[in-house]
Amino acid sequence: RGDLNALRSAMGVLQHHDAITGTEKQLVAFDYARILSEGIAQCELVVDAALRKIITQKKAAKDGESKLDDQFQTVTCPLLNISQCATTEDNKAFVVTVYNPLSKPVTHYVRLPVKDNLNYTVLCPMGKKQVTQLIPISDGVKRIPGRASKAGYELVFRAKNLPPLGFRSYYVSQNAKTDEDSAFAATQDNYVL
Amino acid sequence: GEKTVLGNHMSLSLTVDENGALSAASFGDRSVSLKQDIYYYAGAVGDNREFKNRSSGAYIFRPTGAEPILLSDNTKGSVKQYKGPIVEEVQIIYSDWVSQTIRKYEDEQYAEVNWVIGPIPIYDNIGKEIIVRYDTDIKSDKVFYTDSNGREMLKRVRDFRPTWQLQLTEKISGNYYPVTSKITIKDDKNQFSVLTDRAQGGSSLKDGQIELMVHRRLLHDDAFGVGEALNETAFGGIGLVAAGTHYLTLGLPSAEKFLAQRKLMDSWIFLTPTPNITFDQWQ
Repeated sequence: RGDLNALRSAMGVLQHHDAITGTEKQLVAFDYARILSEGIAQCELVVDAALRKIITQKKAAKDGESKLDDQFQTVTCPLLNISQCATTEDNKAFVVTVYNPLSKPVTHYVRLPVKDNLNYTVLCPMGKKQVTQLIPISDGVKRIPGRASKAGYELVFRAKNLPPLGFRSYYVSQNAKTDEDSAFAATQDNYVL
Repeated sequence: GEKTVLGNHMSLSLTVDENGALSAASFGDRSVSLKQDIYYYAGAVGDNREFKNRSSGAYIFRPTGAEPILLSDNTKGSVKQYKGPIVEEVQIIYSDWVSQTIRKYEDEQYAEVNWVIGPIPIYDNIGKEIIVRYDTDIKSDKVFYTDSNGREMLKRVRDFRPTWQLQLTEKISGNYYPVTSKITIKDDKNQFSVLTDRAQGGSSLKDGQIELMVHRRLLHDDAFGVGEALNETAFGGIGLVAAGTHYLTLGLPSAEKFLAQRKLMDSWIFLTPTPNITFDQWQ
C-alpha cells in the first residue's frame, strides 16, 4: 500500500522558493530530490494498486478469478526525459497505460526508448494497430553523463483522444528484425473513439 | 545540406536551413522570419563588498555586460533529419555539451525545441549562464508579455517601470522577468510565443527578440545568503546537464491556452511488462 501523503508532503516542502529557484545549498538540493523521488515511488504503488483493482474486477467478472498475477507490476519510468527506461528496453512485450489528468480529451504522443530498430506493433484496447514511427535517439541525449541505457531508438505513437480524467492502455510487442524502411512504414490507423 | 520544412501549411511549419538553423516560421497565411541561437553570458565576479562588485550567483543574474558568446555555431555541428508519419525532427549537435532537436508533430499547431545543455565547462574559470534566443521580424516596439505564475499575462516594457522613473544601470538583467510558463511578443500581424516546461528567466532585449535562460553554472557566491556558488555537480564532480523543451506557437492565443494546460498537466505514462502473454490474453 502506497502513501499518497508522501508526495503531498514533498510538494508542500518544495513550495519553498529555494526549491524553485535553486537558491538552496547543494546538500539541500539533494535532499529535495530524495523526498520527491520517495513520494513519487509511493504513488507508483498507489497507481499499481488502482489499476490492479480495476483489471481484477473485470477479470473476475469474466472468468470468476479474483486475483491478478503478481507478475503484472505497473511502474513508471522517471528517466524517459533522457530516453532511458529499463521496462521498454528489456521486454519484448509490455503495456503502456496513458492517464489524462485533464478534464477534457487530449492526444498524447508517447515516446518510448527501445534497443533496436525492430518492428514494433502497438495495439489499442480494441485491438487495432496504431501508426508507429521509430526515430534514432539524438547523440546529444545518448552522451549525457550518468545515462545508462541500451536504447538507440525511440518508438513513437499517438495516444489519441484520451478520455478526461481517464486512461487507455496500449499493448506493445516486438516483432522480428526488419530493415529500417519497414520499421518506419506506417500501418493504417482506423480506430475512432 | 538542403533547406527543409517541418510541418505543413495546415499547421505551424518551420523552415530549417542547410546548417540546421531555424530561418522562418509560418502558420496559414502568417509568416515570420525566425532565427534561433544558443549563447552564454559570462557571470560577473567581485568581492561582494559593494553593489558594483557583486558576483553573479544563485540569487542574482549579473552578466559582465559583454555581448553573449555564441554556442550554436551551425557551421561546426552535425545535423540529422528524420521524417515519418507522426513526427518530423531535426537533431543538431553543436558541441559536446550543446545540442538540440527541433520537432514538429503531424497534428499539432506548435513546434518543440528540445535543448540539452551541459555539463557546462568551467576549465577557463568563467561562470556561464546559457540562454536560448529567438529572433523574429515582429515589430514589438519594446513591449513583451510574461505570465504571472501561470495566471494572467503581464505587459513588460523594456527599460521602463510603470510606477517610477527608471535609471537602469544593468541593461540585461534589469530587463529580465520570471517566465513561469509563457513569454510573448506581438505586432499588428503576428503573435509569437514560447511556452516553457519549467520556470526560467526571460526577456526581450531587442524588438522582435525573445530570450530565455536555460542553465547556469557559476563559480562564486553572490553573498545573498546561500553561502555557495551555483555550481551543481553529479557523477563524480561533472556539472549538471539540463534537458528541456520550448514550445513555439505563432498566431493563435486560444491554441496556446490549451497547449499550456496540456503541458502543465501532461499525461502520465505507466508501464506493465507482460512476458509470455498475448494481446488476447491481456485484453
